[in-house]
Amino acid sequence: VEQVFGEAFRDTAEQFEGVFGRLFPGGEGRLTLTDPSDLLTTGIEVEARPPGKKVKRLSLLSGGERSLVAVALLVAIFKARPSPFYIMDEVEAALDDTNLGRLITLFEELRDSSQLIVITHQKKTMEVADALYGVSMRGDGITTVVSQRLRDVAS
Amino acid sequence: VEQVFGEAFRDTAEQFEGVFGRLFPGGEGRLTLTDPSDLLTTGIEVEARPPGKKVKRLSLLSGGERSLVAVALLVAIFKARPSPFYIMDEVEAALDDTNLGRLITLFEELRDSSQLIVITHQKKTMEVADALYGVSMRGDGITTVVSQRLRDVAS
Amino acid sequence: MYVKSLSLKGFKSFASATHLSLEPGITCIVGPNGSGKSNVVDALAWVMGEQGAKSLRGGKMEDVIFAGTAGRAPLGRAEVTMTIDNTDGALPIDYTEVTISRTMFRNGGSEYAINGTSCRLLDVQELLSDSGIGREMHVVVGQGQLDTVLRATPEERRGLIEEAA
Amino acid sequence: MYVKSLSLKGFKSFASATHLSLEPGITCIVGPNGSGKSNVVDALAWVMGEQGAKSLRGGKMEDVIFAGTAGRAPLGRAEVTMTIDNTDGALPIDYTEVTISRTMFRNGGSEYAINGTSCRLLDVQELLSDSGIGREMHVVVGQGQLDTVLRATPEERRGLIEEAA
Ligand SMILES: Nc1ncnc2c1ncn2[C@@H]1O[C@H](COP(=O)(O)OP(=O)(O)OP(=O)(O)O)[C@@H](O)[C@H]1O
Ligand SMILES: Nc1ncnc2c1ncn2[C@@H]1O[C@H](COP(=O)(O)OP(=O)(O)OP(=O)(O)O)[C@@H](O)[C@H]1O
Ligand SMILES: [Mg+2]
Ligand SMILES: [Mg+2]
Repeated sequence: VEQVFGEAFRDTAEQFEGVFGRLFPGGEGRLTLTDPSDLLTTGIEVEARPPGKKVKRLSLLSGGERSLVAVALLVAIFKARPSPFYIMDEVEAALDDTNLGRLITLFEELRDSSQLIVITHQKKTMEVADALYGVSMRGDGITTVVSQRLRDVAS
Repeated sequence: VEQVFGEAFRDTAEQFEGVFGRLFPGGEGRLTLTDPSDLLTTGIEVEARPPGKKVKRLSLLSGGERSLVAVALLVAIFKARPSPFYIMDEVEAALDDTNLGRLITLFEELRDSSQLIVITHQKKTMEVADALYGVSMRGDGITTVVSQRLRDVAS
Repeated sequence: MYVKSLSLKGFKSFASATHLSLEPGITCIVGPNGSGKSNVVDALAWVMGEQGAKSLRGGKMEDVIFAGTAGRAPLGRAEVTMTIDNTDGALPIDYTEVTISRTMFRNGGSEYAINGTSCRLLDVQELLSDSGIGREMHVVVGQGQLDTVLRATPEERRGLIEEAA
Repeated sequence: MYVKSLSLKGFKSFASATHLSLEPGITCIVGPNGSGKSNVVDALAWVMGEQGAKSLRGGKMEDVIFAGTAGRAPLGRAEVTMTIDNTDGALPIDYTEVTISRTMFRNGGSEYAINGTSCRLLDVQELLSDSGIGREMHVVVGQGQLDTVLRATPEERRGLIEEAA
């Protein structure tokens, strides 16, 4: 158990530095163990320094910055220990256009090895979809699925 | 104290039904007292039924619906007991285009009697601003205010 | 391995039988507020064995059954079926296509099935965890749940990594 | 009554003295993630007397002072001044223009002033509460705070109405 976790943590921490650097170009992120001497019970701390900034306290980060740090951690786990599919429900809510673009680049990387089911309101995200489902409620409280458009149909 | 609260609650509850009906056309919302016999300690319950739906449990509402119900409550308080200004930081994050339009209509009503300072990423919201400030950080971690555009300048 | 299709009947706002066929790659689900997108996410989590009423936004597990509307009576059961393409053998079971079903009755009973054969919740959870989908559902990032990852305690974050490993 | 202008110096990411002049009606503040928009909101709440480090997203009150960056040393104090147009007399004080200032020093001291005259935090809070801006700051809806209104207990919601009344 200790060894399994130790290796998973090392791989995740390595991925985190890479992913963080892609979401925060010029910034620096790191995962650390609260108690490296005790791999059975140690917790994990997140350090995040956006580019040009010195402040490291997570609570002082902006709403969008916090979203990106959380995404960096999750995507680092996804890359270190892949699962066959992931489901993401409106994770872009706090992101501005530039950061949304960086998130989408990560989605496209994950797509190479995993299926992504993404709930979104954002046009930019829809544009990279291989398939698109529209849900609708015609005023009667019952959901109907109104359309399915596949990428090769549209292009 | 009891009387002040009692009147404030009555006015707020009345406003809530109106505002709710404007955010959820065809739906029904109500504020109730948990203990009407004890005005000193009673709490306040929120009932919300979107149009066409029967479900009343707040936790089952969607992200956008929850935002709208919260906005309805706050705006009801703002209309029942006005303050000179209000500050709102990205309250539209979960709203789709249609609901954002309804929210903006409420902002325009509040503007008649109060000053609104609104942080936003949404173009539609910016379009109703009387004044627009842009903030920026030029990669050095220090905020600069980059522009001020007044409505009469643009038109 | 990927999710080939999802069928919902009587699950939350999906009163009528609804069939979604999914693709490898990125599938986007879009629509107005309150139309049922997050309910699809709940259905996926639920059929994979989610047991927390709160994670499904309800007060009790029964809240996933269609509760009726002004124009339609409540239903007596909710049923979700997930069909998985298992050509790569990621699921340790000798089928290229695997269906996982879950049914819940308003009187409180629950049924599970793998490829049409009745089984226990534990069987579904064990089958999935061997392929990388653990019980904590780290693969499902729910609406508004992103900040939770940062507000979590160091021990809770450890749990995320342990589950994925 | 409306806020005519806001001056910030050494407050969070506003290292350099910054002056924002505001209008009646709707003022929108826009900009990229992390650029300082919510810091403006924090400045408004802070100068009006907000005492909770957590409400200002810090661990301690000192966190509102500019902490320095790669290219600039930390500052020793944060200062915010809010100028209010009081032509309608909503503030019970005999001036058509009222300035409220708050300064915090890194060594821990704090100063408040109304129209340049030193005063206590309590004086600022009392002056504002008479015009409809209570101590709970129900007039400030912070980022991500909307859902809190719904998750609040019935008693907490009562508090919202009591404060506005
Ligand atoms: N058991 C149930 N029976 C009937 N309707 C239900 C049931 N449970 C939830 N609903 C309805 O489903 C709707 C919520 O749908 P959902 O959360 O999927 O919306 P959404 O498309 O994700 O919206 P948003 O964009 O706002 O997040 C609510 O209006 C709720 O009333
Ligand atoms: N005391 C301080 N000294 C220096 N910088 C600080 C201080 N406190 C906060 N900051 C910085 O201010 C930034 C946050 O700004 P703010 O929350 O205003 O962003 P925002 O424009 O609201 O972004 P978003 O659109 O993502 O919500 C953070 O990057 C943080 O590092
Ligand atoms: Mg949703
Ligand atoms: Mg912000």
